[in-house]
Amino acid sequence: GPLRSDDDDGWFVAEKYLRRLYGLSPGLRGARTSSSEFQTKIKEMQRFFKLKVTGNLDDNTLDLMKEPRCGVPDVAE
Amino acid sequence: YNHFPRDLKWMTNAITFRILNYTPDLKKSDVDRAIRTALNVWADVTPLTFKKLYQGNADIMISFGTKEHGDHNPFDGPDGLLAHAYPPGQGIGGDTHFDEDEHWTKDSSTYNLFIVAAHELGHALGMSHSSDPGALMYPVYSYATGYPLSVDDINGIQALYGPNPDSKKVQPKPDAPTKCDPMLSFDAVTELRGETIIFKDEYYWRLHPQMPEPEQTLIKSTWPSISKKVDAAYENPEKDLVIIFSGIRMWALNGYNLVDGYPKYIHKLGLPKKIRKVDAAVHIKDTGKTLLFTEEEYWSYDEETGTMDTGYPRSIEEDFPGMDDEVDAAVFQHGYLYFFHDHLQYEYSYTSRKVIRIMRTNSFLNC
Repeated sequence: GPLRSDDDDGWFVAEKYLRRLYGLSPGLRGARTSSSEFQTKIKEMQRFFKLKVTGNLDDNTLDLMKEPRCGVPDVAE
Repeated sequence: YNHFPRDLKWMTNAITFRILNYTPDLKKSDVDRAIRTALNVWADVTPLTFKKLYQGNADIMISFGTKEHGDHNPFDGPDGLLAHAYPPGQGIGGDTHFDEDEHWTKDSSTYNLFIVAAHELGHALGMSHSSDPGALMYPVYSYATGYPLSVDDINGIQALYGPNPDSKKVQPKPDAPTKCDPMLSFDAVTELRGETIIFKDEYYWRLHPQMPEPEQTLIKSTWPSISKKVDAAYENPEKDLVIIFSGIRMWALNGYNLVDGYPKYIHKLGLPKKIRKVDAAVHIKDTGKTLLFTEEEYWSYDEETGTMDTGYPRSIEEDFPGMDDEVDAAVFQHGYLYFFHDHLQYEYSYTSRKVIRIMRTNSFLNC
């Protein structure tokens, strides 16, 4: 298959992160731009970390996702 | 701080724990010490006690594992997720798992087991993640020495279990300064290879031209060996060095790395012994001079000759008309000198020798 570009890699990291820690539902979704659940989860994460709440996967948000962290789900049980 | 939904907590103050296996990265005794010390961090501020079991079922079962390790909550290999723990409850409740794919240490290299354990055991006692970057329960790892709990952590755990009846004295980790506080002042500001670093109390903000929001970090997390508070800092781009002042000592950074041979005494620059601290420092690239501000005066240091210019100190008020008589921090950007004093910043034109604008200090942080 084709190699992932850096941009794709960022989305891969973000998707894994949001699924794991923000309950992003798994499964196939439509085009990224219309992915409102993805944006909602990014906004939730940006709000918690006091980043600029844009719902977009900017470098700042992605950098924080790549930081080492605790894996306890933010929502219990 | 946050708790888990329904404020999950242990119904007894006498909690048991058991270490099921050990990481090969550390001596067994070091792991035992890290866990015990991490538990004591919480015991010191609550009525909780922790008894170690060697067999059978304990409230908090501690283990090291990789990838899928038995709880359908797999780890992800090196870096990324470091550990997780379950809130108080029967069965898996309270259990604390560390990712064996990490390299565990007892110092600041890679991941310090004590710090991660103190965070995870906070979960095991009912603490959820905090959004305060200065709190132990903030979900991103950062290394720091000293007592790990912030006031936020202490308030959170005491809301569940109450204070320690013996009321042991603890010195909480300082609160992180709030960037948009209208009364915010700076300790020091410097450029660092195109970024701007702002020091305030025991933290610093990092401003990157491509980052919309400043990033806040404990000074000790990045540079464990420098003083916890910084008085002044400046960048000499020709030498690719940032000099950091704290009291009578100064350190040099090349990028984010400390340069060998430091700390040195500030008097090596030619300052008289009676000067015990530098309030602010700024390097003027066009002249090759570094201005050092001390109380109501300033000195001029020639970077090329490594000597203090004659005719100094001079009065700040006289040479920088429109400025206050004292300076907390200074930085040279876009052809202007920016001075900070208390909650005000002064944009000063070095060529026309006048103050162009006066703004709040926090506007430098996009507030």
